[in-house]
Amino acid sequence: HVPMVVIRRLPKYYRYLGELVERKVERISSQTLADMMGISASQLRQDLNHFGEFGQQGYGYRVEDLYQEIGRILGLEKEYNMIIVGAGNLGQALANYPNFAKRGFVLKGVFDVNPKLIGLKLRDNEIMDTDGLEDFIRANKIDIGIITVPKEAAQEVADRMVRAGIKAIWNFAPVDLKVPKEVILVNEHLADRLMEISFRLKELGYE
Amino acid sequence: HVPMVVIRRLPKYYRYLGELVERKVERISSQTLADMMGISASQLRQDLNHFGEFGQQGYGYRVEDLYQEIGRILGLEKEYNMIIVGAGNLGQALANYPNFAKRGFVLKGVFDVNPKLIGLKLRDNEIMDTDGLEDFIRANKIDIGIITVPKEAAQEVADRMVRAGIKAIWNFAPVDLKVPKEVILVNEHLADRLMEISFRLKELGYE
Ligand SMILES: NC(=O)c1ccc[n+]([C@@H]2O[C@H](COP(=O)([O-])OP(=O)(O)OC[C@H]3O[C@@H](n4cnc5c(N)ncnc54)[C@H](O)[C@@H]3O)[C@@H](O)[C@H]2O)c1
Ligand SMILES: NC(=O)c1ccc[n+]([C@@H]2O[C@H](COP(=O)([O-])OP(=O)(O)OC[C@H]3O[C@@H](n4cnc5c(N)ncnc54)[C@H](O)[C@@H]3O)[C@@H](O)[C@H]2O)c1
Repeated sequence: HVPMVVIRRLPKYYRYLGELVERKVERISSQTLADMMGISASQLRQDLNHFGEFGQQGYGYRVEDLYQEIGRILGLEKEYNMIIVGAGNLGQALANYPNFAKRGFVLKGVFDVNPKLIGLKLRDNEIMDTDGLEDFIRANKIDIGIITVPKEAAQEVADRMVRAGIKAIWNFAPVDLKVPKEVILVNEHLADRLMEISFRLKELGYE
Repeated sequence: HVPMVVIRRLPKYYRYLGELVERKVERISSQTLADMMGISASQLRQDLNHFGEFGQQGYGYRVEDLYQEIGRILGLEKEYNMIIVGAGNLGQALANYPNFAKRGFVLKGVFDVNPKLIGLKLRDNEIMDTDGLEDFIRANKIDIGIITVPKEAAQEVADRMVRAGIKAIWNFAPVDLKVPKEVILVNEHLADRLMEISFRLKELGYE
């Protein structure tokens, strides 16, 4: 069982290795990669040891191989079907962001309750009435549901997603959703980032 | 010097302790708080040891005191002036989110280049022309700049913020910005969250 803190570093490894692949770098030492990641070389080696034997003493890691392997570990060799419920500012920003599809997270549908938004075209999707949410999830084998509705509507949307068999929920509404433990729940707390910034401003002596 | 991984847990401690304060819980054991946080009790104690002596053997922690203390460590007892550059979907969603101001991060201005958006009212702010960005930052002592413009515009916006003396940049555009090392730079990679979800879907055997 891999600790959460290690799981959270994997996407960052993947991004950095991806950049190295683009720059045609063939090999990298654990120290150099660790420096890029802002961690110690021993932490990096411990992280990767959870998943197998990578790299060679004296050589370092073969960039392309490690990149592919981390991609596999992250489950990126398959595609995932995704929907967004709540097509307001945040929902539309997420719907328009091309990087999700690049990683294999395919937006299959966007839902709202506002008649002014229903029928509006967002890239390859037309906003649909939330009435059809559960049938759509089942018919299209949706894996991941993104919740970007106001906080008072979030739990009810989550309940409907769960009833329809969704496997994971990415929640942006500022509420603690109750879901069965077999459903993966990720709460996005953007305010945490600002608090990290204020900590670092204070550390630098900006008061 | 506090490791990044510990700094990143502080906002989560703050949120959870805040909920305990709201529920009028007076004390909590390190084990219970660690369970809420999804970490071990020893990890929790190590985290808090970076900042001082908290809690008492056999008693645990006084919730209100620990909450206030972590708030102070996070620099939340002061306010921070913030601007958003790029008033598209994502910028407007961030401008409308009430939780930032609740934590003392006050949105002072929103900027765009699109004449259709300039002059539009967003909560207490009117969208301004990006032409006035640097003067505004200096005149209003802006601490934090949020970048939500398309990737091709991001570096130039960052350069202007830096020139005007901004202390921290929170970047949502998918580019690696170059800023002087005394400027705090936080890159928001929302796709990392999806990769964390696909890892956990794979771990649960959904393939
Ligand atoms: N987590 C964070 O850090 C963070 C940051 C910004 C916004 N938010 C949150 O994200 C959510 C969306 O923010 P926004 O600025 O896009 O708000 P918004 O008001 O622009 O959009 C909400 C949309 O949800 C729709 N909606 C309401 N009830 C619905 C339902 N039952 N089913 C489907 N759609 C429904 C509305 O019609 C609207 O279009 C809010 O909960 C906000 O608090 C969170
Ligand atoms: N980091 C992530 O995970 C993530 C997720 C979603 C979106 N994004 C990114 O966030 C950014 C905004 O996304 P969006 O969906 O809101 O895009 P959008 O096109 O709706 O908004 C961009 C806005 O920036 C304005 N703009 C362009 N150049 C400008 C300049 N020089 N100064 C000021 N304003 C300028 C445009 O007029 C527009 O209003 C994009 O870079 C997008 O890729 C990132």
